[in-house]
Amino acid sequence: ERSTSSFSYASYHTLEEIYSWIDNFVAEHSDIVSKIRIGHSFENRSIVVLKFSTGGPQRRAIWIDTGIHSREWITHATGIWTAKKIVTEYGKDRTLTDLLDAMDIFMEIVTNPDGFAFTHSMNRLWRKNKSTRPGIFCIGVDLNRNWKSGFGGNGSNNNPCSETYRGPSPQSEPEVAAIVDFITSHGNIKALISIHSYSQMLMYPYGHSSEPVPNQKELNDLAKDAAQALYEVHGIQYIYGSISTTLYVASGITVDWAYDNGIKFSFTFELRDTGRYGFLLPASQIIPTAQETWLALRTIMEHTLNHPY
Amino acid sequence: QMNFTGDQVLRVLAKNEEQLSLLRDLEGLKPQKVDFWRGPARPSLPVDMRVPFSELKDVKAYLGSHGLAYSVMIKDIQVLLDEEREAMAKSRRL
Repeated sequence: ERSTSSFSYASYHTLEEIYSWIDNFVAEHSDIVSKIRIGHSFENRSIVVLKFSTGGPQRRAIWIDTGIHSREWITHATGIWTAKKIVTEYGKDRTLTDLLDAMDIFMEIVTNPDGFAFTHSMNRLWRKNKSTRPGIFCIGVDLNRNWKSGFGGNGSNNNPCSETYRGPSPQSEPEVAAIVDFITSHGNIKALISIHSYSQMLMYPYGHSSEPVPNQKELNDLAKDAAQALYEVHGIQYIYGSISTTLYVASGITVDWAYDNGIKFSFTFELRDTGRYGFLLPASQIIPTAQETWLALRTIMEHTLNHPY
Repeated sequence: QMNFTGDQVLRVLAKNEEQLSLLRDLEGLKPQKVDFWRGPARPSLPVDMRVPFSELKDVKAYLGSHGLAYSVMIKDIQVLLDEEREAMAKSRRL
């Protein structure tokens, strides 16, 4: 029973099931995967990162996170499938093999564990984390408005009852601070991909400003290639571009922080919803979504491998 | 667990910036009542919002009175949630 081969990748799972899967996954693939606890959530749950590595200290690396908005269940499910895909394809897929022979991949599958647990126990549509502060009635901070890049600007909210509440200060939330500390101390992350859902988009910085980033052309070309690779799997069309021009102005977000901290290949996905389900994408669509996302991720990872900086 | 029976997700297609502004006003008027799944961003993008059953009449009246065209994207959220829970339970049994 304690095997990832009996795990249903076509089903949604609770936090406990995912953490149990992680432990089994690491045990089964200990030659290539390890688990790192990078911190703890507001409610003291472990924040866990999977490290895919074939050896070597502080190699160039790629960061992937899913589930920062807890109700976006398709992202966690896609992250799990992707992790399995990485170990399955290593040694078979030339691109992935070359990548892992030279670089590491870090994956944080449950970026907001308190919020995710809450979506299973109390409110399926919860988006934020679960932090509380004395004298403030509403709970939770939008973890994707809490980063120190454009913090407090347009497209974030200072009302604690808002779904886009930014929190009292940059990186005030332990879930964000843990990632910042980890990535900063690692010092060699070359691509960061933050996966959200829904509405089928692939975007790059900036969110807080409509000014094009210095690498706008390269990022746009890469997004175009990745969206095309994704489209060729199941015919799902993604739009792509900078966050502020494609979707909306959003301040204090993950990928802006990453870009401003030297991670050139910073992207964020909005996975599919097919225009009908929003955050309630049926489980039957997990694998098709993950399959197509994989091709886009692979495109970005391959470019990162071949374009060192 | 919170029950979403009768709650709907409305998809609004704003024609211009003025109509988007009306939707943003709605967010301000009912910050804890209307949950924007896709916020008012630009006229080319739809706006999706979850509206509790208790607010449906008021919100639909607001949209109608301002000439904002909408469709019902999800008719009853709880139906989808029940299906989701059943699918998870079935998967566990298997």
